Parts: sequence; structure tokens; C-alpha cells
Amino acid sequence: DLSHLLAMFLLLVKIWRSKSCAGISGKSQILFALVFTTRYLDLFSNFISIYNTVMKVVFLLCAYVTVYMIYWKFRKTFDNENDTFRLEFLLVPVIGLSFLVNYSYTPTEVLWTFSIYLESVAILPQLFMISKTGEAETITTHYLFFLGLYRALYLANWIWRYQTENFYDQISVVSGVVQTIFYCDFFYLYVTK
Amino acid sequence: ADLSTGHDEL
Repeated sequence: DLSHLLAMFLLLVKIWRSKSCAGISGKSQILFALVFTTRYLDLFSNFISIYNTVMKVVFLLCAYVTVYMIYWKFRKTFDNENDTFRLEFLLVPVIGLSFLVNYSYTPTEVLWTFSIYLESVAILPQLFMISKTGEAETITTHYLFFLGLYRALYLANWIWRYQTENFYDQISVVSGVVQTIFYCDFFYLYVTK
Repeated sequence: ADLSTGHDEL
């Protein structure tokens, strides 16, 4: 979670200090805001811990502030021409799958499932943008590294929880593996370059 | 475990 938090802070600090969101995919950031919104609908109904509640609020705030920076405050620096990933290619399959494969057919549960599936592919517009322009600022690569590391660390956490609590969540685990795989090529480049 | 309720991960 701290790796995830660090990633989001890095991105915000980068945008704020440079007063620019060049090289950042607004579409990926909108998807992340949508991920947190649909996942944290239980913010007021399902209390886990103070840590859990505080982190949810911080994640939501970070996501929305980032979107605000890109599409409002620093919109003149937004590289709209290169942020061309077609969101419907992600949203249509993800919506379909969240209705087909979920734990229970209730609105909040389907939306939670949607958020898990969507998160696994939400970075693709950003990765597409980088491959299209062929460049990324150093700070952007740090952002991506910690964002990918967070899900890779969750894989270890899930193995630990299965061993110690016999707890496992197939939807999270399969999506988490898929999500981590999308970062592998990037991890390789990050470490070698 | 009932996985349909109480997701405790972020």
C-alpha cells in the first residue's frame, strides 16, 4: 500500500513542481479514479480499520486531484494528441466480465469486481502513450515502477495470507497476476536502463 | 470463507 501511495504522490509532486502533465495519460488517471470510486463504495458501510478508511480517502483524493490537474489546472500542458487509447476496448470487456464472473450478483459486488478487473488494465493507456511517443521522463518511470511494484508485492501478500489464514480471493489474485504481467516489460526496461 | 462481503484489502 505504501508503494501504491508513493507512486501516486510521485505523480502529483511531478505535476505540481513542473506545472506540467506532459507525458501523462489522462485516460489512465480517469480509469484509476473510476477504480477507486467503484471499489470504495463501502467506505461508510463496511468498517475494516482506521488505517483502511484513511487510506481509502487518501487514494480517492489523490486520484481525483490528479485528474483535476490534468484536465483542468494544467490542461494546456496535457498531451491530448498522444493519449489516444480507445477506452471502450477496455471498458466493454471489463463491464461484461464483471457481470459474468463475480462473487455475488449485487450492485456493490459487481462494482467491486469491475474495479478489480479495471485496475488490472487501467495502466494500458499510459503504457500505450509511452510506446507511441517513445519517451518518458525519469520521474514518470519511477511512478510506473512503484505502481507496478505495489501489485507485485500484493502477490507475495496473497501467498502469505493463504499460508497463514487460508484466505484467498480468486478474482483479486488472477487480476493481480494479469496486472503484474503488464508491468514486466516495463520493469525490465526500468532496471536495465 | 464468505468472499462476497467485507473486502478488507485496498
